[in-house]
Amino acid sequence: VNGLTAHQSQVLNLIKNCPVPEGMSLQELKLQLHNMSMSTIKQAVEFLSSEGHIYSTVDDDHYKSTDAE
Amino acid sequence: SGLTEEQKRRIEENRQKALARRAERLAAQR
Repeated sequence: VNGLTAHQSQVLNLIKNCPVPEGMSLQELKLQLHNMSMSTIKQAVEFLSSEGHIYSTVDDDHYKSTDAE
Repeated sequence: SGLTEEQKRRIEENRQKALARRAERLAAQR
């Protein structure tokens, strides 16, 4: 629908719904996405970041969505 | 929040850059 793969959409939705000010960490993503390997998650994060859907916050392990407030 | 001013500044800067990338990608699609 939005030009994203199923994996990319799953990662984006979790990041979007994270209420923490510093955003979601890769470790938290891994804990919630049992079906995805860390390398798949990192690939999705890199793509979403390059497309401007998400951005890194306090370090390169934490991400927030540009769609969320 | 528990973030320092420096962290808040960095986050806002990265958000602006991401918004610019997003706008660029959307423009390229049209």
